[in-house]
Amino acid sequence: GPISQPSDKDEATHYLKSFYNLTDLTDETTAVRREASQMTEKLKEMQKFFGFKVTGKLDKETMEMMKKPRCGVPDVAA
Amino acid sequence: YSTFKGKPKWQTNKLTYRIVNYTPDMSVAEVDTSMEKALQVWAKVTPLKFTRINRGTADIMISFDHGDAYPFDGPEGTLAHAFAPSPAIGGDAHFDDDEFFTFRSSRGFVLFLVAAHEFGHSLGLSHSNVRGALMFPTYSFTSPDRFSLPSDDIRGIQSLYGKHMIL
Repeated sequence: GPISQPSDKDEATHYLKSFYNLTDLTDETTAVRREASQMTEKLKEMQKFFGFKVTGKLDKETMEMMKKPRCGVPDVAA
Repeated sequence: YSTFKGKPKWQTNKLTYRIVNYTPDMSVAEVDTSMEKALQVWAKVTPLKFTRINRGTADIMISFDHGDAYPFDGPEGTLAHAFAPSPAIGGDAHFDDDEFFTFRSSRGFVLFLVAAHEFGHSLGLSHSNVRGALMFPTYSFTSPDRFSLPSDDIRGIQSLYGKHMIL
């Protein structure tokens, strides 16, 4: 099931910013909603790349992949 | 396999590389051998030839320092990064000096494996989603003595540079 610990979410956000072009949102009125939506889309993108079940949720399998040592080049073309 | 957007590649088959500095984890000879062997992974299946230089600017500048706008993150996490073919920083490969690199031991990250992956980027390959491919983004230990370049990576690099011609 989804993992909700703040540290995992922070780690996932950092990972998606580094490798899936997740961007900071500055418009505070809608930022929270748009960030959640963008996070879901980026998680889906990552899950699709790694051949996982595409849920858009930060599940155990996705989190484990984020913790693995890896190359610093983004998986999506910048 | 996949290539970078715009499919950048070197316009010559004769490329130079330079090792700018070293990791304290391994001897100089071990680093030199690891880098040479990692480049030969790609040279064996393409017409590419690599020549080492010890001063000046090489096509592929190799360092144990991020040396750009993308800092590393301490031990584990990101191990290294490299730039797609282009002038200046293009082709350069940077290794995180906070990692513990090894010559062949699994008690650390085998420099040959990390370097061979990064040089794939230096030559124009992006990440592959094929598990087991050298260009898969996560590190996986394989004994360097038993390593052979997976077919996905061979197809990828030959899509850019063609096959190795035996005369």
